Amino acid sequence: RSPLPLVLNTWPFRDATEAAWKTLASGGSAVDAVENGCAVCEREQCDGTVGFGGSPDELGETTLDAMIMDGTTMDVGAVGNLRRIKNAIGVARKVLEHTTHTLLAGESATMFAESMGFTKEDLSTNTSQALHSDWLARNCQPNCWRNVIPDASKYCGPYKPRGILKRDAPTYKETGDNYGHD
Amino acid sequence: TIGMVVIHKAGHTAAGTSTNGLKFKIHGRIGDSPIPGAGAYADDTAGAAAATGDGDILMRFLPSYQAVEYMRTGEDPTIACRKVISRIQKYFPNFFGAVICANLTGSYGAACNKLPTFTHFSFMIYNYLKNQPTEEKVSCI
Repeated sequence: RSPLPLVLNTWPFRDATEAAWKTLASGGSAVDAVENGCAVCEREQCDGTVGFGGSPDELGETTLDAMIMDGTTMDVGAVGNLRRIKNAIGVARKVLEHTTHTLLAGESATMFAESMGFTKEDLSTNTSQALHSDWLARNCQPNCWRNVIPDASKYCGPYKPRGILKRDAPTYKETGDNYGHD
Repeated sequence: TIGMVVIHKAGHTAAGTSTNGLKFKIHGRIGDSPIPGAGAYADDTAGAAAATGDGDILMRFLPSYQAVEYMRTGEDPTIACRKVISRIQKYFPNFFGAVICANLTGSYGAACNKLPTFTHFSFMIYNYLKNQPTEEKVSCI
């Protein structure tokens, strides 16, 4: 009863752990297990911080970040700010397998994903749209701006650099998971 | 965010992340999750680690890489994870973050930065000793 293999993941996302374990049990590699495990949360959204329909940006759009690393070859595939593609870690796996790069970002990453056979679709949901409209109704608080006009701690943008750059404390005073995180 | 590490029987390691990032981020913002060494890291000669939390801060300290390097020197996974959190605490005492670590023998650990609203961190573990997916918690430091 060896302690290996081992599957370990952040937060109590049980289905993801189970999927990774089943992948190993059915002969898959460690990389396959990580991909399948993380993909479960992209489908099920887990606690809302993974996958479509969560964490809208200032424009109300949900975009995805993901990476996968093979500790044997030290190969890495990653996507940042991936738009309109649900299976981000699947695209990251394609970056690892089919390019010599490490990280693709934004609309270009979406074009790469389409060329690899992934389907483009809207990642917004009623939930993410409601989150966004509530945020707009709260004068866009909290937000991630500082040293700008109008005062980002009181008003929405668009913002311009403040003429005399005065050091601003970050807009959100209290940190913690109620303000969202990675 | 989900961060996952796998240590396989033959000593093969892998790590990965997936997230939709920070709420209400500026359009185009990318967090720590897709950055190798920040969001996750794996090396068959040392171990694997993954992180979650305030990506704008975490990204600057490469917590996953640093944890793996601590384990390379023989540090226990829990200690490696705690040391990484402590390094960041010095600069950003109120950052929101947690790390999971696993070494090549299948030992594992986790650590998190204590905040009024975040005192414990839950993670999942599955190996033959558990024979089912098991939630574990650590107290933040």
